[in-house]
Amino acid sequence: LATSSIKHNTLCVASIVRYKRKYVTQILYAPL
Amino acid sequence: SKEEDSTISILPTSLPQIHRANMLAQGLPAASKISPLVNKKSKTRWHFGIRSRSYPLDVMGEIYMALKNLGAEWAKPSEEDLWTIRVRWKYEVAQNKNNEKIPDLMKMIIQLFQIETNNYLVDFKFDGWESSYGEVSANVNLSEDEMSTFSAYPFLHLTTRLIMELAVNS
Amino acid sequence: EKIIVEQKLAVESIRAFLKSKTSYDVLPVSYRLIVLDTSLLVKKSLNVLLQNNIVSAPLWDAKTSRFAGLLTSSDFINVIQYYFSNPDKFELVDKLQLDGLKDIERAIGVEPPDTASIHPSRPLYEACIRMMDSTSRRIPLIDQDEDTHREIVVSVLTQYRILKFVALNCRETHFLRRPIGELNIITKNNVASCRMTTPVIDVIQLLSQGNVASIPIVDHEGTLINVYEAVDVLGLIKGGIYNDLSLSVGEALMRRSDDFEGVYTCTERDKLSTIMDNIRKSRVHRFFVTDDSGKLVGVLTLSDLLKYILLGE
Repeated sequence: LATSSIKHNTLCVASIVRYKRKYVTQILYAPL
Repeated sequence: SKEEDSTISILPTSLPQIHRANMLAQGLPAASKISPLVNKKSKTRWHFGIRSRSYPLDVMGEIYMALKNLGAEWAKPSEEDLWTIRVRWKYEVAQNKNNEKIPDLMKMIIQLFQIETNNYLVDFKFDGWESSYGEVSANVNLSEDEMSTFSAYPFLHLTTRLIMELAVNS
Repeated sequence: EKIIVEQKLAVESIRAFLKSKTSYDVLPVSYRLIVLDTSLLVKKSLNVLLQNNIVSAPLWDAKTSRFAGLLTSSDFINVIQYYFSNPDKFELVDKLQLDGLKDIERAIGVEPPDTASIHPSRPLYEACIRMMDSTSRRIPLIDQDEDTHREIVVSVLTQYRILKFVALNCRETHFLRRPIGELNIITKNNVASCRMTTPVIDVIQLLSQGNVASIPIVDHEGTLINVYEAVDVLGLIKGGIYNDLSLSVGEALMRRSDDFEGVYTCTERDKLSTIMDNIRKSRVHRFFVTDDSGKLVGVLTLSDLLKYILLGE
C-alpha cells in the first residue's frame, strides 16, 4: 500500500497492480 | 508534409498573458481582482505504508484496537512473529441486484517494519478473498492472463477506514 | 484525382488499423488511474482534479463496492447552473458529495450522461463507435475482478488519446492531403458563439444546452478573439467566483493558468495530414476554422475528425 500525506482532510492511498502485461497504479481519494 | 502550406496557428489574443493585458487595458473594475489559477502541479509525494514513531508495542496495540473497533478479526499471532497481523475483514456490500454470491471476506496482512531507531513503518498487503459461506473461490484454473484482473479498490477502501480509525484514535 | 484516391486508401488503412488494435494496446505500459470515492465532497474532488491536472475521474461507491460513473466538467456545470437558480442553497452546494450529483441533474432537468463502457480487449474501432453513439468524449474500459466479479475500471479512453495514438502510429496520416473544406466535416451552421462582455453564466448555459465543450468568443465583426471551454469552469469554481456569476466571460477567462497553450485555428485550405501532425505534436482538443481575415467560419472537433476516419469517405 502507498499512502500520501493527508491534505484538505482527504486521504489518498494507492496500490500498483499488474493488469495483463501492463502496470496500473490504482489511486483512491477518500474523505478523512 | 510541407510545413509552409499549413495555416494552422495559435490565436494570439487567446494567450492568457495577452488576454489579461487586453482586459486590464479596458480598465474594468472586476478584471484587476481576478488572478490566474496557479496550476500547482504539487507532485503527490508517496510513502510506503504509514509511518510511526511510537513504540512498536504501542503501534501494535493501536492497530489491534482499530481493527476491533472496525469489526475485523485476526489470527492469533505466533510467538516468534509478534509484528505481523493476519486480518480477515467482512466487507459488507449493499446486496447487488442479481444477488450473486461473491466472496465477502477480505484477507490482509499488516506488518510492522523498523526503518531506523524509533522510525517504524506499518505495511498493508492484500491477501486474497474468502467467502463467509465457505465456498472456495474457483479461480484456481484461470490462465496466467486472467489471474491479473484485480481491483485494488475494495482493499484501498478498507485501508482508508483503518487509517482513519488510527488517525482518529491517536 | 490521385490525392482523392490516396486519401480514400489511407482512411481505409487507418480504419483497418483501428480494427486490428484493442483499447488495451493504447494503454501505456505503466500508468496511473485516479478514482474518487463517491462520499468525497464535490469541492474536494475539484482540488484533486486540479492538483493532478486532470479534468475527469471515475467514481467508486464503497457501499456497493462498484464503480459509479465518471466525474466530468459537465457535473461542475450542472452544479453552477443549480446554484444560479437556487442562490439560497449555498449551504447545500458547499456540502454536496459526489453521490449527490445525480440529484442535481434531476433538479435542473438535464439528461444523465449515458456513459457507455467497453472491455479493454475489444477492438479500438468498436470503442470509437460506442463513444460516438454515446456522444461522450471518453469511454471507461471495464473488466471484471476474477475473485469478486466486481467491475474494474482499467482506464478511461478519450477521443484525444485515440487520435494521438493514430497520429503516432499510422504513417498513412501523411496521405490525407485533401483540404478539410472539401470533406464536409467542419461544423459551420449554428455554432453557438458569444462576445467578450457576455455574462459567463450565459456562456455556461450555451455549453450545457448545446452539449458542446467550447464556445467561441467573437467581436462585433465576427472575428474570433478567444474561446471559453467547459474545463474553464473548474477554475471558476475553484476561485469561489461562482457566487459572482455576473462576471463577463472575458473576466472569467482571467482565471486561466499561464500554461494554457492557446486556441488553435486553421483555415479550410488545411489538410488533414497537417491537422494530424499538430495532434501528434501538441495537446490540441479542437481547431477553430477562420477565413483569411480571422473571421470565424466554424469548428473542427476531435469528434468530427474521428467520425470522418471511422465512417467518412
